[in-house]
Amino acid sequence: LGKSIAKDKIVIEELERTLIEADFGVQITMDIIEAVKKSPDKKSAIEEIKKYLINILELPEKEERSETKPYVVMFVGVNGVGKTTTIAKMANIELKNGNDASLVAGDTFRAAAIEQLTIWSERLKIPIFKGEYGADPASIAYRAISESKGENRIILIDTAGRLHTNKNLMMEMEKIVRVLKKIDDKYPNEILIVLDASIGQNNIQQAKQFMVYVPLTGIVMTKLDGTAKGGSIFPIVRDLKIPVKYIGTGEGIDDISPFSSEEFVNTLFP
Amino acid sequence: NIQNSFSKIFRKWRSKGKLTEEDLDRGLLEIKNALLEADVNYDVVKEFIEGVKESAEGEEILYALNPGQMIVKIVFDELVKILGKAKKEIYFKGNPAVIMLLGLQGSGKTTTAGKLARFLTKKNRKTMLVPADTRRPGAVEQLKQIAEQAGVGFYKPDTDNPVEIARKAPKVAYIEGYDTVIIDTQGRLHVDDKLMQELKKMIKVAKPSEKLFVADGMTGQDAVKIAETFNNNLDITGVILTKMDGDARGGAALSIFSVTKKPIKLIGVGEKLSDIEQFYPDRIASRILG
Ligand SMILES: Nc1nc2c(ncn2[C@@H]2O[C@H](COP(=O)(O)OP(=O)(O)OP(=O)(O)O)[C@@H](O)[C@H]2O)c(=O)[nH]1
Ligand SMILES: Nc1nc2c(ncn2[C@@H]2O[C@H](COP(=O)(O)OP(=O)(O)OP(=O)(O)O)[C@@H](O)[C@H]2O)c(=O)[nH]1
Ligand SMILES: [Mg+2]
Ligand SMILES: [Mg+2]
Repeated sequence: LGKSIAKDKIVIEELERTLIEADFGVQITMDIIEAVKKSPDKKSAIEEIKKYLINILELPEKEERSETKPYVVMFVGVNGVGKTTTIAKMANIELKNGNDASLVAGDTFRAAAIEQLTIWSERLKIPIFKGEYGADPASIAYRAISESKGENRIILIDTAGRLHTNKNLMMEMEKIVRVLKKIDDKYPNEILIVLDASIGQNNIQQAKQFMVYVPLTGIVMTKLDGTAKGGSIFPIVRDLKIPVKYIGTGEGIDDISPFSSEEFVNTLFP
Repeated sequence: NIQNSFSKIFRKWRSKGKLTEEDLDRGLLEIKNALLEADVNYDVVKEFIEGVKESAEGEEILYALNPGQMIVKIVFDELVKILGKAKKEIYFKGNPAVIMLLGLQGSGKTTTAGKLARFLTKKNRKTMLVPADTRRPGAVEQLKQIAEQAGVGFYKPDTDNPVEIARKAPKVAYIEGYDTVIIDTQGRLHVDDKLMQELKKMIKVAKPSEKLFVADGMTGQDAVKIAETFNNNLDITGVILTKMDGDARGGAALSIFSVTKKPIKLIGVGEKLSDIEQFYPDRIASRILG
């Protein structure tokens, strides 16, 4: 007759607190506790939880990068999450991998958005496509990609921050994708949603709603150098099956790492 | 909405005649989950539910005709009562009066600086915007463009030392006839000691009558740790919650106020400079309750 934590209210509450405080959210926390309640003690329950979480995060590996020339990566997300900074970091990774990269200033709305990305392109010494403020971002992206036809380079498209509750802005984003598909149905090769680790349950709504308008291929979670744990990623990966590609850990060009599910899960239970 | 999510439990209550202590606890559990789903911090929820339980027991809810409705009303009233203490006006002292905006990266400080400047201009104040973020690429240019849009003054920094900017700008503003200075600062983590020290130095030389913590309305459980650290280090005078035009429930409002006891002065509701409004406790309360 084994003992189990199911009867131990204190351990259950401690596990619940750890998960809730990490922004997991109520529903998945209950699912996780239910899955591990037969564990004999807290230590083994945590080991079971880690396995459960890694299982959620490990999605089947996507195939190699498609051979399109150029290769197009588009970045989307709500306001202030770190899209523009992440693009600079990812362009730098491409350069370090020996690839050519160009930036597209697709935020034609926010004050100094084009200047901000331009400064990054100057620091990285890479080309940037830009247009006028108020121009249609779809037309800027279209021009950038068609002018780069046949080039062996990565093109990173910045877009304006937008709340998923703003239908017009969601449709503007959808149009960028639709217009690029006229050049090649494979475009954009990747659509990455940038999520801020300090945001709570709304991250789930963001991912779900953005997915309705554009086929997200990956997630970048930023600001994990803060104290937030980013637990909202689990319901998102579990339900939408979008892989986490990178995590942002600061404001500098090198403050980015490829996502490791083991490292991420171990940080939740130090 | 809250009525619908609790209706299952409360409908069962109606057919019961008299509630047991256990029934009440089940109802409170539903409320606890609703608040956690709204991003209210775990400990803040615990404390809040205990307060509600005391009121509920006092109100003889166990014998009430419609206990479900009663408990929802108790929760709503309790939320409004707590958040109501959070409502206060902007405080101007000094000539010029200095307002400093501070907070985490990307929370909306620079945009809010413009909104606040425009808001105060409508109240006949003569405002100068001061760009003390000299590190983020394009930050000074961003505030400059916002100052033009808002039709307010703009301080041109002659150094990239934020403490020097904070020290000099109010003097220049005074000479140029401005009665209000809004200092925009670099986003910084509450756990970045060096940058928190920098902010302390800026406060020392600028002597702001308002140190406003600008927080993203969608912030999750970490809102408590973040706000507490800013408040303990800097003694903030108020909070501005941004991006409340989204569908985040806004539990961060309750978390931040509970832990700092500092007033929520304004709410950001969009990207335009006119998208700022007063903080209405009852509106935020019903939003948190979903
Ligand atoms: N600490 C920390 N700050 C970050 C990280 N990523 C971005 N930031 C900061 O977050 C702030 C916003 O970054 P941006 O790149 O402008 O964000 P954005 O999503 O492009 O913003 P909008 O275009 O206005 O929607 C800046 O101050 C960045 O330096 C990160 O991983 N950690
Ligand atoms: N929808 C919405 N967007 C907002 C609101 N306030 C600010 N923003 C947007 O949020 C993003 C970040 O705003 P900023 O003013 O650059 O934020 P910040 O705090 O100055 O950022 P850092 O200086 O990097 O720390 C921009 O895209 C703004 O337009 C708001 O109330 N609603
Ligand atoms: Mg941007
Ligand atoms: Mg700023």
